[in-house]
Amino acid sequence: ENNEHYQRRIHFQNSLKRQAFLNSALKRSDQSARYGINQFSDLSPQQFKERYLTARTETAPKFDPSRTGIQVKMN
Amino acid sequence: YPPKFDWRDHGIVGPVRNQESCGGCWAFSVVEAIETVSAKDGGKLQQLSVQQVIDCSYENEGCNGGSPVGALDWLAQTKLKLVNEAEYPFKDMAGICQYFPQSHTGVAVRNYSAYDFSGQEEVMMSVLVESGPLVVIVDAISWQDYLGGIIQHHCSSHNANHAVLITGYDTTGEVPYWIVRNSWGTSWGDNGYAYIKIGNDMCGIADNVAAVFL
Repeated sequence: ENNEHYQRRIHFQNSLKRQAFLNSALKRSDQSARYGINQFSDLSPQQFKERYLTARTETAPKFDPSRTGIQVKMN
Repeated sequence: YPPKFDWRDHGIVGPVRNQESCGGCWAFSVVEAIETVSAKDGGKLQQLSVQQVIDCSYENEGCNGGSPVGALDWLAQTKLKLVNEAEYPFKDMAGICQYFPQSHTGVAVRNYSAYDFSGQEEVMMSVLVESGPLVVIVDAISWQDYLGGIIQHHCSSHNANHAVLITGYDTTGEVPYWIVRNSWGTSWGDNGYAYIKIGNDMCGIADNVAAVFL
């Protein structure tokens, strides 16, 4: 069970189940997001998170057009 | 502002990059924004060095992660000039910061802004048109399996973890959406791009939004 190839196959099987769930959203249309096999399908969600979801956030102030120097044009 | 806008249509967005096994999305998003704003301001579109930011932005953690706003703050304070990608190429791992004299050709950040636009995505569109592409941090958990189409479900707004670049938007169809450039190569998503519904702070796209000024 520690075999890496075996683990990847398990992750891949789990990916297929997860993708089926994600594709089952209500009110699907031609424009709806599609989920399926890609280069990350043999990673577990935890591995994917650790490798690729590495951005840190800092709390940003709420945007107030009257207080910032940014020009805003509204139609 | 127009109902549909994309900085790619102005020919000033570079090709989609691939961060490979490096957790440096924070650096990719920032450098890509600087490239386009530099071209928008009259420079030529060139690929700038992501590796320089990964190696030299000491308050971040290289390929182990970092903050786009932290990187912008560091760039604005130090006025460090980002050199061309060819001079300091991407290595898929962090290394020792390579020094270039201030006389060396490069692009420096004058200033930046970072705001929470949740509930104000229409204003965010206007800022994108005026200022250039926007660096945002999203919850990309469900992006592991994304192939294309407009993300409208399965994306929380309370778990931001991945930095990307908004290059445009389209409100002409049934579902208005943001056009998002990712850094996971062209085989991911729609040739490296994702589309996110506008209006519900989907994936937390409006929570942490940064613009660059050169």
